[in-house]
Amino acid sequence: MNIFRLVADLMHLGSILILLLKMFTSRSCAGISFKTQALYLIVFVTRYLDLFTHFVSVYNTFMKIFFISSAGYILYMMRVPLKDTYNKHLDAFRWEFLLGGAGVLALVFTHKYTVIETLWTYSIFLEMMAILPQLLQLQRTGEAETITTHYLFALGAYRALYIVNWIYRYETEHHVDAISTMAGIVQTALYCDFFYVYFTRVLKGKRFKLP
Amino acid sequence: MGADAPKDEL
Repeated sequence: MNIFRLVADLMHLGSILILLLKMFTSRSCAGISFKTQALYLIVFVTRYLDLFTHFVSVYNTFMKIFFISSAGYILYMMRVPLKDTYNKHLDAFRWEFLLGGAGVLALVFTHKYTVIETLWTYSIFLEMMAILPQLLQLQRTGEAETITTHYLFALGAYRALYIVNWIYRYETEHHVDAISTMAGIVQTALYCDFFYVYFTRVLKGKRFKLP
Repeated sequence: MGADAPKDEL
């Protein structure tokens, strides 16, 4: 564990808390893509199957359980108590392509053809693209509530810090995983446009509005 | 490296 990874994980945890705070305070899930949230649940479940086979640390186990259960809870919130505030028409990304595309990539690139390893690779490629329905929704509406942009910023910062963590690990431990590094770089790149608007508008106290 | 490396990241 290094400081970059620790801060990244805490940003990830923080992003989920911000999203829950948004839902609780506004009693609404407007602006949030159900598809992106559902993809994250699939990502966590397929990646953390090793909870049953491979113990890393109490921290690691706690975080895995938190990510799976919070993702499930967010879907429940969007489907049950906040159902009426969800706008299906804005959440129009064809996510079948993401689910299928990640499957093809996992079968081509997995390190080993075992069920757990292939599902792990699937989760990496699915996470790489899981934010796309949310970004499409943002593009369609052209603006977002400030708290939603803080959620997205924390999520993007978590990914960016993982890249710094991999550089650090390569230098200090000569540890590198080609699949997670490549997918992580693509995933972070998807946030570039968002980061630009966030830094130039939201942090200056203005509303998030696409040009 | 790769599959033989312990998966210690989240």
